[in-house]
Amino acid sequence: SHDYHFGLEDHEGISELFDCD
Amino acid sequence: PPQTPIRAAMTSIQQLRGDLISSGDQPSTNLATYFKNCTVDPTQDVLKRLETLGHVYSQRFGQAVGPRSTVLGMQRFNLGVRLYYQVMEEMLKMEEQRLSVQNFSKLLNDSTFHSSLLACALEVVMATYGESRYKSGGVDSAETDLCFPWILDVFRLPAFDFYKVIESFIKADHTMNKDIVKHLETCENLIMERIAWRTGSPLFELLKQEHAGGAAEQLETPAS
Repeated sequence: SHDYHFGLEDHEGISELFDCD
Repeated sequence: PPQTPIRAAMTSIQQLRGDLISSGDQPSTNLATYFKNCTVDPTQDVLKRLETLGHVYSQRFGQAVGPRSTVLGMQRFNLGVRLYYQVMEEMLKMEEQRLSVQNFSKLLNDSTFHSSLLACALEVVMATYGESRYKSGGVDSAETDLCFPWILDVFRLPAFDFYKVIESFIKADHTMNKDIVKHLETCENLIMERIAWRTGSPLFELLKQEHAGGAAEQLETPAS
């Protein structure tokens, strides 16, 4: 297991990050 | 029992190769379905891009490591492609669940998305082989020539765009060991602290757009 901090909210994902929402 | 660094690296490599054996070097049936569901089928662009980037990557790998290493570079690339397809499929499944859509035409026809995802997959492969992680031995060894952000230069990829895929990649790749996750986190921090702020970064354009959009809004009054 790792301790990476996931910062994206539930309504955020790869589609929004690449302006595809 | 604790492993020696070499044993740990060999275990990591075996695990990566084992996980990717079942992934083909072509899109799976599920992934091909996502491609076909797009308004514009991206399959041919994806395959053509991989051919071009494979050539570029193996040439640069050979230049960085040594003249007989081009073939080794191609092997690394092929592993990276398998991981790229595997993670892409998982990302799309997660997006389908989150958004209740099956047509990802805009995303899958975005070449920056594909280059970023492939670069991240290759960074994972190289980190697994110990080629891109920073070594305490200093800058003289050949391995450090492949250190992040080497891959960004090879793919001419802005750091800010590469940054966008990191978190989703970690979420989608359930088998990644904690050392590799740590390495991607290190890349992320390097981008946020330094590389994304270099001249020519797309971040500045985004900031301009945000600023222009907010200019008409009233300024908040200071809190009492």
